[in-house]
Amino acid sequence: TVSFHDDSDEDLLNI
Amino acid sequence: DKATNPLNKDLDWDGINAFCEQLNKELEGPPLATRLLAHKIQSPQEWEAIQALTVLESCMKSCGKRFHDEVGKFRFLNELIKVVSPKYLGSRTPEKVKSKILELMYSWTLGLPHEVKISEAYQMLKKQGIVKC
Repeated sequence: TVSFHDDSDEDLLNI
Repeated sequence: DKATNPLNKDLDWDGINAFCEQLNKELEGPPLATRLLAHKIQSPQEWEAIQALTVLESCMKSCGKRFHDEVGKFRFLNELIKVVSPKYLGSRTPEKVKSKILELMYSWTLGLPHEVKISEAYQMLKKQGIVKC
């Protein structure tokens, strides 16, 4: 489950 | 379900407004909403994708920072990028869906300039020639 305080993110997809 | 069920062939604005209100109320509302909408925006059924994009557009207008921040993450933006990119889903996606995604992203670069990842993603699409005008 995603935490309410989740500030994590992925990298921008390069196409 | 009312807002995003593709069997509903007309937009249900009461349902859409209720969806936006609910996602504001729930702690996990924004990540849950973005995951649901991303999945539907990637649907090969044009209506399902357009419907979900309309819900996304409406919620971006009426919801606050928590939702803007979630949409403004690459985690969600990457899912939109996949729909417009020929390397992923772009070849089988109707032009209407791709155009709406690019229009929404452009509008957010103007209306939400502090969501820098949206601008970064949009600039990348321009550089790659996905944004034609």
